Amino acid sequence: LSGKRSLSAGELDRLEGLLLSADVGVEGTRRLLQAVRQGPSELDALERLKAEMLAILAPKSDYRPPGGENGGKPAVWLILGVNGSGKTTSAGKLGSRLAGRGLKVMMAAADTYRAAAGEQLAVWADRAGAELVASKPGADPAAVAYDAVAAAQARGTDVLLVDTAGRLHNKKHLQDELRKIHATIGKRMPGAPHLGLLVMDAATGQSGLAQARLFSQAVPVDGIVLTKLDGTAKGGIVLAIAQELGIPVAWAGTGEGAGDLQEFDAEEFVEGLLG
Amino acid sequence: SLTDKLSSLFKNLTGQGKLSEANVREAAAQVRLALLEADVNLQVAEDFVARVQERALGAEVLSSITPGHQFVKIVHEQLRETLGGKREALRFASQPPTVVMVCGLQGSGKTTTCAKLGALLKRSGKRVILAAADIYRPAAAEQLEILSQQAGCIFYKSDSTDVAAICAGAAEAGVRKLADAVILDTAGRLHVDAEMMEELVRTKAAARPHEILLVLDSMTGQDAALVAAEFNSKLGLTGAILTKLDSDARGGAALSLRAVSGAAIKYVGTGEKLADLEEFHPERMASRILG
Ligand SMILES: Nc1nc2c(ncn2[C@@H]2O[C@H](COP(=O)(O)OP(=O)(O)OP(=O)(O)O)[C@@H](O)[C@H]2O)c(=O)[nH]1
Ligand SMILES: Nc1nc2c(ncn2[C@@H]2O[C@H](COP(=O)(O)OP(=O)(O)OP(=O)(O)O)[C@@H](O)[C@H]2O)c(=O)[nH]1
Ligand SMILES: [Mg+2]
Ligand SMILES: [Mg+2]
Repeated sequence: LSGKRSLSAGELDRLEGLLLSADVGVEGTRRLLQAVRQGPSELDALERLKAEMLAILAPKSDYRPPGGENGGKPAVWLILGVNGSGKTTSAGKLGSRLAGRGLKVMMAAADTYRAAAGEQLAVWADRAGAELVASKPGADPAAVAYDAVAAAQARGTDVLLVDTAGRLHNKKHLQDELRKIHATIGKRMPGAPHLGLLVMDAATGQSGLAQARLFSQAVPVDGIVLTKLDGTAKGGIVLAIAQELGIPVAWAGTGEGAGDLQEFDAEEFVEGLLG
Repeated sequence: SLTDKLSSLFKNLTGQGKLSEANVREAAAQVRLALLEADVNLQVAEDFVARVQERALGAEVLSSITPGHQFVKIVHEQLRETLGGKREALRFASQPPTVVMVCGLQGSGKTTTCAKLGALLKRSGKRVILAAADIYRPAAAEQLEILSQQAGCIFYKSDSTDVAAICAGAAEAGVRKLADAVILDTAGRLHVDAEMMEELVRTKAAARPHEILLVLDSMTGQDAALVAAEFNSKLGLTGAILTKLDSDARGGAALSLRAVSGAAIKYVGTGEKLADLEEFHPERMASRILG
């Protein structure tokens, strides 16, 4: 395809197939093909496509600064997403990364529902050399989050990572619980949480868009942690999410170890998607 | 919905008496779009639509006085048939225990599903062992032990670092303890991780499961076809369980899975509680996919 100014019908079909197979979606694919057909004529078709995808993925606004208001400590990051997407593991990876930079990290096990969730996060806290705040199963997750913020403030923690239970975006009572966790954190520390990270499996289909819509209606979502990119799924759904909601991908999960986390690189992502 | 789109498509045509091939092709294109929006794998969707088109171009639709109705009927029928004409339940071994190996991608819901399956069998009076075969994931055994207790099953684990040996041990424990079923909860793994897939092949050889079930997240998109094909080609799946159907995902992964591997979906996960495991109903899934 590279080097061609205009594509034949057959080539457009193949390009459509490539995009659809990458979970870009019917509507997203239609838009991209239109951009390829109508794009700046000095670029070849492939360059037009890449330029359009990069434009879609570019963050629309700056992240909210990860520090507290007036640079206060701790920076509180809320980790949310559907069941099994990789939240606890990603919280662990982030913890190791931040600790590796010399920051004092604390983790809050605000998933009080899942069997052995606290034990799972404890292993990650240990790996990162981070402190852990947990409670008994069945405890109020908002209370755990509140106590963790208080503990982090008292101990001069730089970053507090709050891991929450997996929840489906279409379950109102669980979205309400997430809102309550968010609000309760804010009660203890105005302006917190400073960052909301939606953890999403790269193999997610069109449901990913609904996830981003509904989660961002419940709490502010500043970025996506796109996990399991070491699989064969391309994660094309993040294009629709960026297009419709302006939510950028912040991190890419590429494995199950503490080091398997990278800052999201849009160029690399687009290259990988286009094969 | 698709039915609305198709009926409006055909409504504008009824004045012309019978359908032309072009009309059928247009309707088939609508079906393809609906399937893609439902996360059906592209190749699977195109094969499906090609077959629908073939049938529709046959005598049935072209000479029908209600071509729209007939076309929709063909689509529904073919989808139901592909998803599994008749219900397939768990196949019990002639001699207990029935060994069930549960596998799939990371986070798909295997551990929870193993416990749900154990609870289901327990409710029907069976004696079940749940075996912790995931030796990698932090607190995996702890998670299964808690769920096993809640499900009223016998928990089995071993300190061995040889997963195949652990599973063989669990199967032997099943014989000793007169269990009806031994369910092996394996670690999540990528279908493209050669070493981990090889571990499953060795585990199959050592534990000789009667059922090998792929647990697949119903929110999975295009990748479901490749995942199902790979797990099937390495292990020979005897069935599958589709999880998180309580989401709003249309669940096209079910069609992809069935089309590429032939594995019948035996159960569906419909929630986080142990009771949230139901029988798979092909006609309900068909309606869900078609939206
Ligand atoms: N291959 C791969 N596996 C991952 C990645 N991120 C997480 N996982 C795995 O995905 C599975 C689920 O991870 P968790 O961290 O427990 O997911 P979760 O979102 O916290 O799950 P719930 O709390 O139950 O909703 C685990 O087996 C992880 O090791 C990744 O980037 N690549
Ligand atoms: N809503 C919903 N959640 C489910 C369903 N099945 C499993 N889950 C949840 O999905 C998450 C992951 O479940 P696990 O059983 O840990 O998944 P797994 O496949 O064993 O994960 P790994 O061992 O890390 O690969 C948990 O939060 C479960 O409660 C379901 O049918 N519906
Ligand atoms: Mg978790
Ligand atoms: Mg598991």
